[in-house]
Amino acid sequence: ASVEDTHVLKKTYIVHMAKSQMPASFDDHTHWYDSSLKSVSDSAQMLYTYANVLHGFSARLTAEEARSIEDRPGVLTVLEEVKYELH
Amino acid sequence: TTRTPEFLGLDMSADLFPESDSVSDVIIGVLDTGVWPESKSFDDSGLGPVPSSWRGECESGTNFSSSFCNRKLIGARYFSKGYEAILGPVDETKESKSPRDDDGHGTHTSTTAGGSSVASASLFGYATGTARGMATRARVAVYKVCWIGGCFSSDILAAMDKSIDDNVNVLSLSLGGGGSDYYRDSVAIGAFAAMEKGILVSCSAGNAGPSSFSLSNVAPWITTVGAGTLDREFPAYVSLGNGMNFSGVSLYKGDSLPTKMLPFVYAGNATNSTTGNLCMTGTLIPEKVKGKIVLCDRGVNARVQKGAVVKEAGGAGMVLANTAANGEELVADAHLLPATAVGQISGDKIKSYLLSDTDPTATILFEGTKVGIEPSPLVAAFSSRGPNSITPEILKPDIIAPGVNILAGWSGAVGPTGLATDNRRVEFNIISGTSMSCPHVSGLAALLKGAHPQWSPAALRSALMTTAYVVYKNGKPIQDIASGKPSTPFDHGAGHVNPVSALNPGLVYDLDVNDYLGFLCALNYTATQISTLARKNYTCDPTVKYSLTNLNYPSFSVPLQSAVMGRGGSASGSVGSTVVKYTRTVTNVGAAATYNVSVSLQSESVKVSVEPDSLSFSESNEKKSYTVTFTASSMPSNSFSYGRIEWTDGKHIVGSPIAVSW
Repeated sequence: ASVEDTHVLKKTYIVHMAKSQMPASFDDHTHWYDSSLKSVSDSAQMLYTYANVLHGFSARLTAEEARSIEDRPGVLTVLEEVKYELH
Repeated sequence: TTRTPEFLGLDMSADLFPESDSVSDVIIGVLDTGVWPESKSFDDSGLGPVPSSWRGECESGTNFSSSFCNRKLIGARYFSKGYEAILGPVDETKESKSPRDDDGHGTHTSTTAGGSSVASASLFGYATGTARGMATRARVAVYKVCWIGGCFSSDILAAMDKSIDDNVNVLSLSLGGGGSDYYRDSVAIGAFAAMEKGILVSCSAGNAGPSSFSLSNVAPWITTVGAGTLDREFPAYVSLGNGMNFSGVSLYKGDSLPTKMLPFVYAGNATNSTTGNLCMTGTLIPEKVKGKIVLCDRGVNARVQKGAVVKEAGGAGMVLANTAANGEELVADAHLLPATAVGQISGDKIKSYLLSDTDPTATILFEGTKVGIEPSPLVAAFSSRGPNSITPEILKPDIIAPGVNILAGWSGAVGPTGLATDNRRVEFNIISGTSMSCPHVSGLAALLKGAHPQWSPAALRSALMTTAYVVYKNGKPIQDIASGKPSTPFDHGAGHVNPVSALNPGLVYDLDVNDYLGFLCALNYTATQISTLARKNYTCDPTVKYSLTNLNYPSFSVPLQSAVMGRGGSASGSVGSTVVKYTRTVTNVGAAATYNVSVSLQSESVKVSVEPDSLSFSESNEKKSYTVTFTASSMPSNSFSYGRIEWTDGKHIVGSPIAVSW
């Protein structure tokens, strides 16, 4: 089941990108984010792009896709979604 | 809120604060469950146009129109993509896909921080008074990130991202999520960017007290707020058939109990369930509780839920008894049936009567609202405690503020207990938590920001911390409800907030983004980890000896174990002793003055010296540095000593707490 989960179950990940490493072929960082995402998943949808708190985006990915995108150029780190609680 | 303005001295010092002008330019962003815009606390009478700096919006959605915003509530947004990606589409029959607050928590926190004044506010007549936020003329922008299923980091980050675009000045987050490293913690990541933009980020410390190492939101660029009590209680006495009386608290309003004594039963003896003593749903046997007062033990399920369970089973009333987990802390609730909460000591005695008397009887006497309770404040038992498990060299929490039995605005979509079966609707509710103390500090920070618009978030926090108090007017130290003993800096941080003094702190400990980047270097973060927080390449200089302990923080945490291991500080020592040096720089924000230092520390095992012991300032914004040397002899692990460093020029007292850990 865990092998299957790796390939099928999607979770939300926050993908931090090094904006300074954006290839010159892109004139807009959101296109670069989108391209990075599409390179690991045709079906993955971006939830948000972030401009101030981080450079990057959040998306639903399988664990395998998350590992793959970590290896893409310009990707700093990929963090799994965390649930916070009211105090 | 009612009472807290008086408790904090805001009512006596209206002339000190620039309420009419610059505070109205300050915008408080609140990330929470949304807002109930119809609350009278969002009346915008007397407020001028929305600040020209504002870039935000009032978003429409379910039960919410952009026209609901005004000159007080200037922005309202919602962020649900992360939530919906995990839990499916928002069920709009249960919660509004809009900034609308269907929970109450967000309306409570936002009105606490920046609500307008509302006369004759109360909850069923309890806590009556004029309710107001801490910064009545500040503007409020709400960012709904918490839903029935929780608050997800992708949404929180999106809201913080947008709030920075919108140009808020203060961010208030009464939420938390575990204790991961700063580069993994979305709130810490978002707060770093906010800090860089000059936004003060105030967060709740958490309700996991009184356990040690239980804090949330401990990044040094966050202001971490614990909770204390007010001088107000809502007494409701339990009177037993044997003539004994026990004090408790309650916010019950409704049909009274009969004037005669009623049969009294312990829930643990009216159930077939092993957890029946907790009054869990469906565990009480109706025949055994009908018409009786039922004693339930606190814990596991919600306090108000226990009352609903007793009521459902036909009980006439409830006594809710604390166990060791909560000790003597009494939290009042607006129960659905006549009920009161008692501390563990009283609870144990009542149970003893219940179990020994063949025909136990009781009644509950509701006494309304009492103010002037002393001593107050007390550190709330639930308030999360240090040491800081991520960076023990940074003392957290930073400060405490009122967080117990706080009255503030509430949602019209839900009753005061939050239970689905509670059909009552109230304009104000009384609830407790560090969620409630955090927006007090957020609002007070907005007041300070209005008075000192040029101050950095660190300077604002420093002013709040160094002027906080740790003793009552009679000179005795602030007490901790959990222990019944004096609280320590791990419980109260720098102490209880004192906004009137914070307005004119004399000296501040300032910090900018480069100081925090140096702090990350001292943590030995990798370049990637630093980039995750700083959003840029930053290379730690290999020739610089970065120090955790030299971060210019307004408090001193001295974890000797870390120092001996050489964790980013300057430690040395001889046989049997450890010497640690901390350097600080203070900025004069007052007139020319000479400050002299005094140190108090209740331990023979640590010697503290300060060099120089006098600092003279000839002009405003002048900076001076000093070094504190801690010389500690050997002590068993998990020994602690606490103290205080104070600089004074005769007019100002600039205090910093010390916590030494072996």
